[in-house]
Amino acid sequence: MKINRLRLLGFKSFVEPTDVVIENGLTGIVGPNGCGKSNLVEALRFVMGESSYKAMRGSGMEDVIFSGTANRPARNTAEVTLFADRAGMPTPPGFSAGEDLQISRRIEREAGSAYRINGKDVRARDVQLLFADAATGAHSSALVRQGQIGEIIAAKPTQRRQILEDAA
Amino acid sequence: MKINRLRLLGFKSFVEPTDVVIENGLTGIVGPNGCGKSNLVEALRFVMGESSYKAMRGSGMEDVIFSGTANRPARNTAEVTLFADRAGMPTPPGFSAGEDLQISRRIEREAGSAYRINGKDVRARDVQLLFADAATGAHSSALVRQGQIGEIIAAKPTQRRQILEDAA
Amino acid sequence: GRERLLAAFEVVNGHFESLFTHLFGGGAAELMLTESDDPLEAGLEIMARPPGKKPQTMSLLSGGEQALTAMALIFAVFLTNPSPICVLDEVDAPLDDANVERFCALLEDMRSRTETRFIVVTHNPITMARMDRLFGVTMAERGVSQLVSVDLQTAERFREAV
Amino acid sequence: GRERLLAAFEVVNGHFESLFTHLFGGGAAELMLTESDDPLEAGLEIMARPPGKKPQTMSLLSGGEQALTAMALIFAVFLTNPSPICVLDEVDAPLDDANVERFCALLEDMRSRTETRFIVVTHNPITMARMDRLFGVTMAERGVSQLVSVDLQTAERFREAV
Ligand SMILES: Nc1ncnc2c1ncn2[C@@H]1O[C@H](COP(=O)(O)OP(=O)(O)OP(=O)(O)O)[C@@H](O)[C@H]1O
Ligand SMILES: Nc1ncnc2c1ncn2[C@@H]1O[C@H](COP(=O)(O)OP(=O)(O)OP(=O)(O)O)[C@@H](O)[C@H]1O
Ligand SMILES: [Mg+2]
Ligand SMILES: [Mg+2]
Repeated sequence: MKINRLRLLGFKSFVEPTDVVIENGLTGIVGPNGCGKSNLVEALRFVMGESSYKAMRGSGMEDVIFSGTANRPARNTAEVTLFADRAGMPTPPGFSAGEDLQISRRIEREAGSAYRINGKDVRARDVQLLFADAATGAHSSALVRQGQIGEIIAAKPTQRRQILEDAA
Repeated sequence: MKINRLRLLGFKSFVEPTDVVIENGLTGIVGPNGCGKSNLVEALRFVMGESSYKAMRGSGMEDVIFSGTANRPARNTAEVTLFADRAGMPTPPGFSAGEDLQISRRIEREAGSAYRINGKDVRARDVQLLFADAATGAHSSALVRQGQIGEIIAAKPTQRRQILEDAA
Repeated sequence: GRERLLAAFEVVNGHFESLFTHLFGGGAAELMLTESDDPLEAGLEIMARPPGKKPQTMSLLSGGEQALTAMALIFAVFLTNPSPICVLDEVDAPLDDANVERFCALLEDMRSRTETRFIVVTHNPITMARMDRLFGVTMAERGVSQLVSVDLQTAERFREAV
Repeated sequence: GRERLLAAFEVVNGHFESLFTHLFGGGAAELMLTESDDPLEAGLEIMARPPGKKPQTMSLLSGGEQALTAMALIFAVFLTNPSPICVLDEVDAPLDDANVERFCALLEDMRSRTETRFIVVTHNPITMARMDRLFGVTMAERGVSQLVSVDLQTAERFREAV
């Protein structure tokens, strides 16, 4: 799989449509405290089917929907879309072989999340499996949250062993 | 109280006798990762009567005794001495009024800690009370350990309330 | 016991509200004692709203915003009952440059308001430059720490090159 | 299930030992599966010895030493089964300048050995300078994030001045 682009709309502080083009090598994300860098990386885990709102620092999954500012009202929905190549990957059941994948997740207040792969409605599980087959996913050990290094050090040995699951 | 000087001998990586002169205002401590900065500040809490070896990152209080390197053998004892003025403080029971205080704590493998105030043997409790009367001590909220800011944020509200005890 | 804690809480809260607004250049925050009629069993909650943003649970704030908020709490307690010594071990680690400058300004303010002596462990060159003096800790011999005085002018050169 | 985990563990451990020694410029470390005959209930322990020092429990290592050790573990797992994308959010925060350089060299090494795309959130100017490109996140309007492209040359000027 090659992940090429992430599109955010109404996701946390990214109220305006935002496109993040992801290219080869090392891409740095910089900016002052509180400007939205961690929000941006959380959008990737969100569209990959992150099921834990705590892992997104909220007290409910709806906390990822833009909640308004002093000058703007809250939104009702948030949507994140990931654009990828399926280079070298098996075709997911129900899809014709082809190169491009467009995976989206849209959450609406009091209605939960709706997932789509290439425009077709699917379940969260289908999206999670798609990424797992590509050696990635919301719980990939290669997605290191802010402060997670400290958690690995402080973890009980049985918790820490879960990091090996990615390698197996 | 005015804290003027800290003397370390055999405390963690400070195997050689080390004097830290503490003056007014802001004193910065700098150096590479692992060189001993946090060890240095732990020596202050140690001599103030820190009773928790976990707060000193060990699995026993003897972990503060120099444990040797590739080129040097381990030591059997560690000693930290604090030199302070008693400006404006009440005289501790059993001591004559006077300006200077010399508080020391010496730990020996398999023999525990021995405390002294101005050369006289005292108990840990006497040292802890002395510093508490001076609005400080090993658990003062003004002694912020590396990573403690994260602990305050993550703390349960009942745990976090303990920080107020210093102000009461 | 209970009256003293409540009285202390009021003073700490007053300091906390103004320190937060000072550190964030705006916004508002307050402390709340919750969950119990007995304040000795109560919990300490923090409500924080950075400038221009809506009030949110602490968990949704950024790493740096949380650190600044916790720092406002620590110094609010400190001002209520200043200690002779204050030691801060790498508290500036999650802060961006602008916030490190504000943190240093806060320390200079505390220095002018109290007799307290401050020890600040840091890797940040901005913080180093604003100290009154610097001690360096080195391990010229592996595993053996040594304290050296560092001239503020040569601090740049010394800094973590060892 | 059990054989696969044990086989994976062996490969991860091999990578971990060499990554640790590489990052620390010496010393030694290894992983251990402990506490249970069933590896699916086992614990993962880390034994680490920085160069010149005696082996110690992880808790006694410094903040920066622990971060580097955890990084060696994360990349050991990564090399065993490279993912298409790797995101690191402020993992360089506790590192001194020399270790930040080593961390960046490690990332460049990973980039040359795999097809993985890396996203690195950082406040550190050394890290910024070693990226292939930079995106800036700003809040020109309070509470509203916007993405901008940052020219590596002007990165110094942009950096956290907003
Ligand atoms: N649902 C939401 N709607 C609007 N704003 C939100 C929402 N959730 C979080 N935020 C805001 O996003 C900000 C945090 O952003 P983020 O954690 O991405 O910062 P950051 O750039 O990573 O900063 P740092 O460098 O301190 O880690 C907070 O100020 C928070 O109030
Ligand atoms: N009892 C001991 N005897 C000898 N060395 C010890 C002892 N206890 C800890 N150490 C060593 O001290 C080092 C840690 O020092 P310290 O935590 O003070 O580093 P630091 O300067 O704060 O680094 P950082 O900037 O990464 O936080 C470790 O390498 C550890 O092995
Ligand atoms: Mg962040
Ligand atoms: Mg330290």
